Amino acid sequence: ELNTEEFNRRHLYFQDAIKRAAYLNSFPAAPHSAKYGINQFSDLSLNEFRDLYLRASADKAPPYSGEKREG
Amino acid sequence: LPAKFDWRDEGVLAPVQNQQACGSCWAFSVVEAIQAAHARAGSPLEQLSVQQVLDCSFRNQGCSGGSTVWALSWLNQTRVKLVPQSEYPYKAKTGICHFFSQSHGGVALKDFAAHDFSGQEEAMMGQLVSCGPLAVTVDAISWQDYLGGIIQHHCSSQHANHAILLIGYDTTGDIPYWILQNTWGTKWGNEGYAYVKIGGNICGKYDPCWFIYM
Repeated sequence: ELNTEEFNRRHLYFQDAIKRAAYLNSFPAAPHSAKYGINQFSDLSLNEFRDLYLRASADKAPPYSGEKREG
Repeated sequence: LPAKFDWRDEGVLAPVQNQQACGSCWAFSVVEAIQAAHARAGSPLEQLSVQQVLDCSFRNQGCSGGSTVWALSWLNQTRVKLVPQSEYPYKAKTGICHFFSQSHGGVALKDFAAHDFSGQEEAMMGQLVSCGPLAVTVDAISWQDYLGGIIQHHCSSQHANHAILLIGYDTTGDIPYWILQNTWGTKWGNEGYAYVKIGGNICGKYDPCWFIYM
């Protein structure tokens, strides 16, 4: 149902995902190491993925001291 | 500490959820941690409303993003009761906050604590075992292409951008790893879960980390 322009854009993102996976899989891998490849996010650009799914703020917190809290 | 531990074995976790095209990870992470704490306190496991947190936690931006610590602070200060998911279902879009009377049933947060566990993996394991699943933030930029296995590279410890639930660890194999429950459905990763190597603060997994008391 995509128009040609949208289809071509998604196709490019998909090709980018294949290149990214090849790069990520190229590192020396120990047994049970992570594998990267095609999944449900492969037709999203990096920016689209970030904008849609990586929306948590990084907050500051005090270092864990091991002390028990009262109350 | 046990060599391995997994809260999935204890019946306090709901199945893997799917946040869909909505930046609601922060709300899922908080609600799932509260569900687990509530179940650990002896109540039947009940799925609570993520949509309620998404719509009503006013310092956050709904599907446009938010902070787990702000959501927890809001729950702590207002004593709002989280109602069951069935009464306030998830819609994957920000909506108008629905109010419920104080007499309406639900689960209220009693207290919470936020900590940075950088370089204190054993302490974090201890908190995980004794306190329950932990809401944590990670750098998940490389998770777009993740298919499964133990993540050992490709994420920084400096740019946390995704909230998830830390539910266990396993140190019995060659590569010790954390077990994380994500909210991208069961087709992603290891049937919805990610494994991250223990050591070196990979993905900034304990920088910072929140755990929840009920």
